[in-house]
Amino acid sequence: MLEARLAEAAILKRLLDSIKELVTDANFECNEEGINLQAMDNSHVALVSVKLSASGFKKYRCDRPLPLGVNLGSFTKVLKCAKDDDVCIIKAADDADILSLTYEARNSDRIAEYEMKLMDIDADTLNIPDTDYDARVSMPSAEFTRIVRDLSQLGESVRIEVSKEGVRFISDGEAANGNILLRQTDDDAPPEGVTIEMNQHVNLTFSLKYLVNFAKSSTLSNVVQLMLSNDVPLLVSYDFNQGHIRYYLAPKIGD
Amino acid sequence: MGRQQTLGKFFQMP
Repeated sequence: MLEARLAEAAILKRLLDSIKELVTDANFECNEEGINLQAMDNSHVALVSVKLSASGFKKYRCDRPLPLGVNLGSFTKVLKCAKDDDVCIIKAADDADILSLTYEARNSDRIAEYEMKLMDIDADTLNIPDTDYDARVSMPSAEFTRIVRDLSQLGESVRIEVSKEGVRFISDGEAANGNILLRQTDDDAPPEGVTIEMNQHVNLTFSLKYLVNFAKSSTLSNVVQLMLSNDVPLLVSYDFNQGHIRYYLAPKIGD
Repeated sequence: MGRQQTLGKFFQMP
């Protein structure tokens, strides 16, 4: 069985908001170390990977590995019924087809109980190879959100270039183009500043609609890390106290 | 602008 008590429902609400438009159904894989989710979007272009550590919960118990197959739309609806600062308890019995959620109000005696149907999901888990990335960029997550939103007004794709100069985001639209250069900030470290580590010049093109989607995770962390190597998927990573959310995005190649 | 790759090319199915 699983019994997990989260100090604030907000984390789960934000996580669901970050993945619900990318993925319809997914397995939350629970084991004694915590809860993991890995899922690809329908077109197999993007993959999201979530980790919630057992230590990030106020109380956590999972006797044996338990996959909780969830429709993310339904889960989002049930979580909307929780206030951000409610204590959130999730429970599932072994082989059960129901996930139960309890929301305990912080400042009153209100206790709300919900149940959600679980489903069997046949999902392929991909082996993601360990990669030594050629470039690693750390920046305020709000800045990344602004860049991808701004450029998505102009075109469908963004070219990301990391060089000695800094990191440049370039969009060539049909009617307009734009580029944004971020230099490493010498006097400011993350979360406010930008740090760039580079072993090799990197130049990759990605679809902006996915990046705009990933940027929703800025509610979970003030900092985002971009890891890039030529001709491999981009890794966009947000770390927070209880775990992380990571996105992988396959690049676009020449015309 | 460019052809979209899929992840299957880069990541292995177990």
